[in-house]
Amino acid sequence: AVSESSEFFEQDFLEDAIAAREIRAEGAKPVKKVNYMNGVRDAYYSRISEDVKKLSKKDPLYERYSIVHIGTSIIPTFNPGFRIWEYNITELQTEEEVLHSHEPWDSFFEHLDVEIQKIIEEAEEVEAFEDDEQIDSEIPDVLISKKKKKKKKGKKGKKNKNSKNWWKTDKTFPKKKPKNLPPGPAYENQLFSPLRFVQYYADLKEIDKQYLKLLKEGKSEDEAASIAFKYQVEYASDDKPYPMKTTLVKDYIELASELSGNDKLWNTFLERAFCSSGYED
Amino acid sequence: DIGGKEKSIKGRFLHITDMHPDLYYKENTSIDDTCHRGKPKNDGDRAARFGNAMKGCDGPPDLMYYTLDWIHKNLSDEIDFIIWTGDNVRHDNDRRIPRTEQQIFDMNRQVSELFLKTFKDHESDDPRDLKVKIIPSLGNNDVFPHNLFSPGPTLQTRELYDIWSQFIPPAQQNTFDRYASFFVEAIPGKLAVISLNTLYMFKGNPLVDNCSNKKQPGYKMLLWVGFTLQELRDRGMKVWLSGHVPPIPKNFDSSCSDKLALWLHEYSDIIIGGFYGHMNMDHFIPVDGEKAWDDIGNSM
Repeated sequence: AVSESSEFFEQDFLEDAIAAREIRAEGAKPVKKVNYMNGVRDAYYSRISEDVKKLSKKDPLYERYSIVHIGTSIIPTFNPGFRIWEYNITELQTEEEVLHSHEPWDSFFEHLDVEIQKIIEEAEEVEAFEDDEQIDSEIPDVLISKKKKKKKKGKKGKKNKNSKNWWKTDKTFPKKKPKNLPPGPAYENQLFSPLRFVQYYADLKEIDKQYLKLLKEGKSEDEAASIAFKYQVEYASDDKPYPMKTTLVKDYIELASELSGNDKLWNTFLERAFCSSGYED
Repeated sequence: DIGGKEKSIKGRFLHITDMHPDLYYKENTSIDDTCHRGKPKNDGDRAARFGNAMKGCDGPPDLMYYTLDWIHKNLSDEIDFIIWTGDNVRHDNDRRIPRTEQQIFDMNRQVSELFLKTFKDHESDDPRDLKVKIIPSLGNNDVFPHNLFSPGPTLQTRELYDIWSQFIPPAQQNTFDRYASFFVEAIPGKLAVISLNTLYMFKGNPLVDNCSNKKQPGYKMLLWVGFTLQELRDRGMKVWLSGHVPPIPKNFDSSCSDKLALWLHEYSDIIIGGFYGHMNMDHFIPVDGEKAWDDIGNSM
């Protein structure tokens, strides 16, 4: 059960992924990260680029996609960095407060525990029955005791995996979204829509240079550290060379498509991915 | 808020991840000796006060202290909540100082207390009040042994609840014990942030296999995700997801990444997106929900 993109990923990057995982397990210098990013470009951004024209007519808000945002770290694998997100709160300032009477969270969680336990127990019962059937099919009929045959008769029916709607009985699959629901804040600008972000970073080389200089000038270690250490804006989502109007899904899909075909933009994207550390493979 | 106090919403929040502070880090030691000991061979081998980019050492504790202090001084009045996606402990990369379970608990507790101290609401009478809500999630280095996290309840889930008790709503203690996941109403009644324990879906966790088998913790956690999302939808709330390991095929078993992609897709009216760490690189991955349905259909 390997999806196309993961198959692609596995084929091209399996060795790198295993190596990288082993290295990360130990914590070490970054290796082959440009290679990984190029893999992301090929497996995701380029594929989107191929479909984007067709999709923009059929699904103009790109509701088939959702975005996984992966943040840069504080550990100096590259430079340390973090991100401030800005989101739409206009409606909060104007909307009238409507009081809802919902079940208290306490009772929701009480019911939730019971409900999940019930599902698991039922599922285990069905699974045990399937195991029985498996054993029975391997044993000649005459050897199965009458008792077992009786037990088998009384058990719940096996779910039919060939049925078109097999997934409807498994609650780890969601029900289809009701068609009357409007697009969420990720797709259309509304309350809580992400609008912009600012990426901060600490230029460790510069900080160390400044720190050593201040020590030479006679400052104490703590004084020098307090003066030298600072974060600064690395870039914002609406900065050139690929300014995003907002940070909705459609902006990301358009950016992915642009990045796939423009090496100059891609190089800036890589520089930012590695937190302006100058990393190369 | 629930205490009847008025709080103004700023329309900003912070995502911070992977601090990996290393209490053995020593300034001016050799980078080649994991920044723990030895004389540097040359200037390029010198462990700097705040660390060196791309050299492979963990974070000096000062980098963490000064980072949180800088955020507190410059940004804490501007943000509504903090999404903090884990890995708060050094890597196991020094054979002379192997990590122990107790050290990992202690470090998680220290970092957690640092967050509480930094973002405490000094104007409140209640010592537990924070200026901003904080939503932590569990990293693969926050557990012992590294990457291994078994289905709860376990000693580790209990200890973690104790460490994060000020961040996790008390009503969720039992569910946290089972899934090490929870959610916080970042804006009460309107906006929630789910903290997912991604280790139950992580390929690197040898104690879990997939999200298809009903006995797997990833399967059970998906049930929790489903019920929670439906309840949030019923209440008219919107939600961000967060966790340590990004839910992509590189990191997750495909039965887990595909199923999660389905939930993202079918609840796209309320899910805004997700924040993750682990990879150390700033980038984004578009997850295709319709393709996930096709993949699952084909595989069945």
